[in-house]
Amino acid sequence: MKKFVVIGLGKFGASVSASLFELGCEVLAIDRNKDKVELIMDRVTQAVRLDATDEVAVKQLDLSGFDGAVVAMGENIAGSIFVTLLMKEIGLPMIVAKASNNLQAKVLSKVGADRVVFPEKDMGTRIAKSLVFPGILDYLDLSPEYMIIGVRATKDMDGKSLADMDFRNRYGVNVLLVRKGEEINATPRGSDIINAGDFMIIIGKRKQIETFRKEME
Amino acid sequence: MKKFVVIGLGKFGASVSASLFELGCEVLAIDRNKDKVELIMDRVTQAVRLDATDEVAVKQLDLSGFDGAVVAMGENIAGSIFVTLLMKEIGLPMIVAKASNNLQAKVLSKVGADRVVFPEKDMGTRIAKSLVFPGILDYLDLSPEYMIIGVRATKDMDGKSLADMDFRNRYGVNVLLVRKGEEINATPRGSDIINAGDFMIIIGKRKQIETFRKEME
Ligand SMILES: Nc1ncnc2c1ncn2[C@@H]1O[C@H](COP(=O)(O)OP(=O)(O)OP(=O)(O)O)[C@@H](O)[C@H]1O
Ligand SMILES: Nc1ncnc2c1ncn2[C@@H]1O[C@H](COP(=O)(O)OP(=O)(O)OP(=O)(O)O)[C@@H](O)[C@H]1O
Repeated sequence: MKKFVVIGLGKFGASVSASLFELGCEVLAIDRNKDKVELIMDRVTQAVRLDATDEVAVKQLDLSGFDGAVVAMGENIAGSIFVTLLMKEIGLPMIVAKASNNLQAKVLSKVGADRVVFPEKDMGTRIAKSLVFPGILDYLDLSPEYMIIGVRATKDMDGKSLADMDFRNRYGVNVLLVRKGEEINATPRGSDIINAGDFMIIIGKRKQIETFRKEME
Repeated sequence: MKKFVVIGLGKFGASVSASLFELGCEVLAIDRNKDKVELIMDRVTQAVRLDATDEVAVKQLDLSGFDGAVVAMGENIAGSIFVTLLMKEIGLPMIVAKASNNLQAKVLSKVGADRVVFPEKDMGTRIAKSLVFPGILDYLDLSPEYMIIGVRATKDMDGKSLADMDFRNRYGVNVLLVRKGEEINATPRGSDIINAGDFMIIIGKRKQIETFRKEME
């Protein structure tokens, strides 16, 4: 069972804490604000009110057996840098830190963060893409060149077979999977018939996916 | 070319604005804080300093031709509810609103938000999963029952063929794709040899993916 410490219980820190706990981990949640500590205490192993920049108090917690730390102290930029450094000194093997801006992100990496995250910025990009490409339900960036997208079959596709639509030759993209309602077909064949509303997972180079998507509108 | 208005230029709103603009859309970015407006003005079509709860001023902007609105006013909970309602009255066809908590989310939906987002909460869940399942590089939730994951082949797998490893019978999961460096194979066969570090896209029911993943550790 993995053990994690989460410092800073804003929206992001609280979510990481509760999610880790739900996934079966031991979670020590820390915040200097008593209300934040009380809000999370039923959803983690242990919640402690503490100023994480108080080095003596933090070292008394004995975090040496922990698998990782998440530093989510939001607007307390100097504090998050200092606490990240402290987690590195204590020897935490994995440190994730939330950053508010690029400059802070660089410093966090320098002082020991293994991974720096920008929740609002990343979600902003995802939302923008979903607004511009409404047919795309989700996507996986496979590499700088390839991506996988999930799309719903349109009315024009209703009743046609994959061979009829010939995506491979028309757009250079491959259909990896088709889901009809709850039924999943992970080995789609040319003879398979597509109906409007079916969910398809498609892979291709970005430009190809882009062309495919434009034609779908 | 699509047109969007983004109200509230915190980290999330600024990211949505800049991303939409980079994707080729016309973007009107609004904030009551002059500094926020100046920070974004080179990265959007037009940036306006305005209190979005000033109904008269907002209606003078003539947003009727726009494709959607993103309401990202962060901690101004009452304001974000009011502005969402205003966008609905004006007739914006797609309204995305950022919420800080579930109660606010319910109200936002009631007053017209087509989609309510929780950037920090969603990212918190993603980060938690990446900490607990470090082998899983990314994932797509296909349905309540199925998921697709991206994983790196481990040293034990080095030099074995997909038939040797027989994931389908051992775990009930299918390998959809194998990427070796830049080369992508979207139609993997039993005879294909896997090397440590190869990237594989695997689909299966959640329990099956979970079992597979545990064995990989
Ligand atoms: N020195 C500290 N010790 C412990 N907790 C701290 C310290 N400094 C800040 N925090 C806590 O970090 C939490 C997150 O900070 P804040 O609310 O500024 O961030 P935020 O950017 O709004 O966060 P989020 O985006 O996660 O909601 C707060 O609950 C705050 O009390
Ligand atoms: N009535 C209003 N009219 C225009 N802008 C507003 C109004 N109320 C708040 N805003 C703007 O919304 C922006 C986002 O708000 P705030 O910084 O409270 O949110 P946040 O939760 O920290 O945002 P984020 O998570 O996106 O960084 C601020 O720049 C603020 O000036």
